[in-house]
Amino acid sequence: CLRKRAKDEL
Amino acid sequence: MNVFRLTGDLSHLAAIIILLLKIWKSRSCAGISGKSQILFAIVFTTRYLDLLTSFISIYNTSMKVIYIGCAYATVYLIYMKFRATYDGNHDSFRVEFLVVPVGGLAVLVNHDFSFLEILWTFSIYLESVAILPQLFMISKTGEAETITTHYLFCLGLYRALYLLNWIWRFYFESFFDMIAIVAGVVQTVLYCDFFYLYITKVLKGKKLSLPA
Repeated sequence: CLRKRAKDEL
Repeated sequence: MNVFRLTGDLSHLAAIIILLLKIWKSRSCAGISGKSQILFAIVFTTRYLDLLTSFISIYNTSMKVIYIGCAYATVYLIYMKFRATYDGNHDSFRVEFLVVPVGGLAVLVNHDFSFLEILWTFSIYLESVAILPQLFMISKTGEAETITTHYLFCLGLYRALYLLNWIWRFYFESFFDMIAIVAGVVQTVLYCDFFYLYITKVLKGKKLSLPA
């Protein structure tokens, strides 16, 4: 499944 | 934040600064693809719109602002200040062949069908191929200045380090983002041929030139 994106990454 | 994330970000920052300094010190953007730099400016702009909607950390915000600022400064130097030195004839990659399919893919394959999320996805996909005009230019002219190869190496290394970061996060945080991982693998693979040339030629003190 697709996990939601990491908002802390650049 | 783990060591791969941090070194990845710093490698990315180093690449951007190396390119800016190279152009500024030599007063020339010869050998640099303006098209790739425009694509990177679009990548940062579409990815970091969340600067306006959410705050993560001082580190996060300042890096985003620096990346965006440097990307536009680079485009300005190439197309305005030192445009006389811009080698447009060799920068002939058709970017619409990248932007249009990538835009379509971002609309079709994303985590969430919302405006910001689609733009973020677009930026991830576009970044994975944004270096192609630059690599195409080098293959056309058959050579690259050594400082340009240092730029490319840092830029390629950054995404490779992010791959290690994602492996780390998968094991220790049970976190993974399939979109970023697949695009990151594609992006890193595109640099493999260059990495080989960098290690076998540039690191041994030779100029990077391709056989005719």
